Amino acid sequence: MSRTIAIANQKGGVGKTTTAINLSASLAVLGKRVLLVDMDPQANATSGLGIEKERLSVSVYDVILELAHPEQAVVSTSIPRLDVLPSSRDLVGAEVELIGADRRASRLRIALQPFSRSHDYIIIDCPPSLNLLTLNALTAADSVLIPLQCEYFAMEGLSELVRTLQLVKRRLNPGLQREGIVLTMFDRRNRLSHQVGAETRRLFGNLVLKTQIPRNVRLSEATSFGKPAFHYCVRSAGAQAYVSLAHELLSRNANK
Amino acid sequence: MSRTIAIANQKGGVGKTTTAINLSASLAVLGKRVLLVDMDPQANATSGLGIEKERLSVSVYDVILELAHPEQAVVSTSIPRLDVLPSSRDLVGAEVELIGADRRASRLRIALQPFSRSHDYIIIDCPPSLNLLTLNALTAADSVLIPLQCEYFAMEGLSELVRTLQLVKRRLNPGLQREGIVLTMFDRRNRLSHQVGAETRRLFGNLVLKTQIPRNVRLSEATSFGKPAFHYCVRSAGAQAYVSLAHELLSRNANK
Ligand SMILES: Nc1ncnc2c1ncn2[C@@H]1O[C@H](COP(=O)(O)OP(=O)(O)OP(=O)(O)O)[C@@H](O)[C@H]1O
Ligand SMILES: Nc1ncnc2c1ncn2[C@@H]1O[C@H](COP(=O)(O)OP(=O)(O)OP(=O)(O)O)[C@@H](O)[C@H]1O
Ligand SMILES: [Mg+2]
Ligand SMILES: [Mg+2]
Repeated sequence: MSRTIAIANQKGGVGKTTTAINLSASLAVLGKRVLLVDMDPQANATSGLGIEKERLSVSVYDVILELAHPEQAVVSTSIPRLDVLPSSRDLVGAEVELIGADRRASRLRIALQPFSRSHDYIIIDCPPSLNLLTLNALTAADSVLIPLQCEYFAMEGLSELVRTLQLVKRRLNPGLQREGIVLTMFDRRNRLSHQVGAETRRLFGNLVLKTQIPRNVRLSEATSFGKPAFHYCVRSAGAQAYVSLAHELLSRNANK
Repeated sequence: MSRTIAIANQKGGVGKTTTAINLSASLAVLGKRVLLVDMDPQANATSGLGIEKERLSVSVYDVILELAHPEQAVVSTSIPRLDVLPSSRDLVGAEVELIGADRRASRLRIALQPFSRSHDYIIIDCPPSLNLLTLNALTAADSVLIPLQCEYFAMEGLSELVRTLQLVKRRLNPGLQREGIVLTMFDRRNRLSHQVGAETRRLFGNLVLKTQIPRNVRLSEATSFGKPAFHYCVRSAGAQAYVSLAHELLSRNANK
């Protein structure tokens, strides 16, 4: 049985895509078969793994509009055991096109069913908003992982996100659990990072994962080369942090 | 006559709100009367100036739904000559509620007309997406200022944004000009910052403003105290960079 994790936070630029790419790659390195689903019209997870979105004939847009079978859209990457269900620009129109359509919030859940036997983990990257695309991801997911940048504005948005998760759990996906909160771009030299970290642990306790992702330029450099950090600079603090995040999630799930 | 500038970029976390707050405050310090309009349901520009969004009875949501007069929603701040048209959580519903409504993309332009005599500058903060709220901002604006984080993903989204601006100019707002591109979170020690900066100047030439905003922790610290950087730590590199950005825009507009 596979586990589907949505990476969500409506605050922009907090490290959702960086987490989706590097967690997926780390789980694959640790032997898991992983499908990364890009539900953001910006298609950063798609291009961050070196896939040229202009050359794709089918994307997740065609899948949720039921214009193509999910298997037709999946592409493999140069990383063993890591596949991608890529995004494209068309996705920006999906929300308006699905108005009034039936099962509009569970299109992705239905589309991902064929992969529950072929993949151990399905990781979904979300756009920076609580729109229909994110609702589709939260309805398809077993759990949600929240990247939290150690900054003031990021903290502010958390209560809004928690409210939305409660709504989704009550109305669309009763099985939705919280995978946890992962602190990102943590800068040991910066007082604000420590303050936000401490405050988040005070408010959310055990929900805050032990692994913190440090601010590390190799993580953004790797993206510009279309590779996860592990495959760009394995000894970097960023690559190592995501491997330990993968280990932590595997051991948390093993106990369930 | 006032000038309306929209601060837009669908990429998340690139410094839109930080630019909106600090440019507005710097223009006010330089003697201009400024109205900052918060079109993001996250309401970061509202809380970043110390306004408690839960205590507001009227927000920009009521104004664009024509439930309240614009003057009723405006609040003054502790900074002379700086007023805010605040956001609230309700704004997240505006897009769906305005489906099928008439003049849905020009609600904000009509609402801001009363302020063209009372304010010299109107600065509009946009959410991280090219949705109806951003379209309202681009339709109300005389020009658009694009904050560009010196990172790979931020460059990727630029062509999409430029395409949208051309569409808005052709169909909704023929007078829309480009105020320019401002490089944000520029880190002199980081090769990627220099590469993205050089590439952007190569592609967009004179459109890239001379003032670069450095990565500076005082900018995010100031936000957690509900103040612009100028009023939190005037000698900081962040505060000084936004004052010089205000100077640069004033001199560019003076020659027009
Ligand atoms: N730990 C880190 N250290 C340094 N840079 C990082 C780190 N994590 C992410 N970044 C960089 O910060 C920027 C924002 O990250 P990313 O794009 O992953 O965020 P996001 O939440 O997916 O953004 P959006 O809201 O636009 O989808 C990117 O340029 C990325 O390369
Ligand atoms: N020059 C800078 N130096 C250091 N930190 C910065 C700088 N500019 C912005 N920040 C911080 O980076 C984070 C993102 O900035 P900000 O929220 O202004 O971006 P945004 O584009 O408005 O995000 P969103 O897409 O969510 O609206 C904030 O926590 C902010 O305090
Ligand atoms: Mg992203
Ligand atoms: Mg913002």
